[in-house]
Amino acid sequence: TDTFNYATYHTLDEIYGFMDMLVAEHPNLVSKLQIGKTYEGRPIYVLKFSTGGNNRPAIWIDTGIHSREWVTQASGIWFAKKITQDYGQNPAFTAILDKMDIFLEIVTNPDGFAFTHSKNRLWRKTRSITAGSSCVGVDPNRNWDAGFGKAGASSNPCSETYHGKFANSETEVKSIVDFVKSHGNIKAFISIHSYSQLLLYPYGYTTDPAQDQAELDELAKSAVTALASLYGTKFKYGSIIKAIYRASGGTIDWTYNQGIKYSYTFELRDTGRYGFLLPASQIVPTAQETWLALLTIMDHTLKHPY
Amino acid sequence: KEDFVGHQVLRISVADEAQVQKVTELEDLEHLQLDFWRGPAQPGSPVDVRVPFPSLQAVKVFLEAHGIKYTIMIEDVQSLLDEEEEQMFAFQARAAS
Repeated sequence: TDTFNYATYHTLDEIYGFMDMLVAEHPNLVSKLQIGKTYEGRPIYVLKFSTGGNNRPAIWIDTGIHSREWVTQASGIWFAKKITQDYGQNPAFTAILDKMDIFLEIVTNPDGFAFTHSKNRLWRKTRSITAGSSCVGVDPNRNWDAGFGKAGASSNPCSETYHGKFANSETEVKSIVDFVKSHGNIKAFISIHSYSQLLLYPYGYTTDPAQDQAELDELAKSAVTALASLYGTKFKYGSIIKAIYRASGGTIDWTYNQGIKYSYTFELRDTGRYGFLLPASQIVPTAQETWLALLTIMDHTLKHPY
Repeated sequence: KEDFVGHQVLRISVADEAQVQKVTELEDLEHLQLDFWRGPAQPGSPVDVRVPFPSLQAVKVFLEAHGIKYTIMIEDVQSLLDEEEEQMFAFQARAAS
């Protein structure tokens, strides 16, 4: 994986091949779990980074839940390599991985991602068929059991924000739900999207403030400050409903309601030049700056056990 | 493979609640086939929407008729996709050799 090109976009097969190479290079640090299968039958893989112990407190990071946001999957690949490079080298990061596990799901919507390469580069949703409709797919970030079906999602199967027939109808979502519930010791959950340069915390389906709002806000401020320190990329931060708009059935609203306090969504570069068609030349700088924010959140999670 | 020649991404600036409402109405007109990259939110928060070529004229007339300001964020979506694809293939060709 030293000669893998992190500065270009890759196909699903290339990414899955990268995962296998990384596991083969670091068998005592990295393992590949299959947490389910997609609607079209593709395996859903999660990389586990662990230095021992059993069911340690863990941090979850996912990228690519909206398949067209290619800079997020590309950043996920870079994060995976960074973890193997920094463990044992960077003291702050080594302290984290000595005590906690990291789960990284790089391609969270494999069917949608394959479709962006084969048929429609701008595809965002899953590829499930909705009975009675000619339109395909559900927005996997409106399908979670948190305010599901409320204002902030569409009941129209042709809409980009269609919430699906019922919560967790999408196997890509249900697989994560089952994994989180069975693991039971995840302490931070970070779901990465693009674009708009935002760091968001719950809630999206209600204006009620999260119970830990003050701490989440403070930590978000530290994280975006760390991010900006590299290239000056300015992120705004706040609750989903305040920073952007009402969105129901969202990932981190569900994880927060599961008791995972440090639940965040990133909206990576840019602010409106390319949108999610970010040129490949910006992949590595985007991943590098985001990593500084992730480190801030992971460090805080390590130092504030609950 | 879906083709996006002539599709533009407009960045719409909504000045007040009434304008947010107007843009939200657009979202419901399915025949326009609009793809909101950033949905209508609150006044001052930009709305980015990909407009297929056949709907461009109608959408621009609608916005101008309601005094809603917009700029063109992406002139032609397909040309960006072509650049992206060239970059990927150039890498793959080098990797193959």
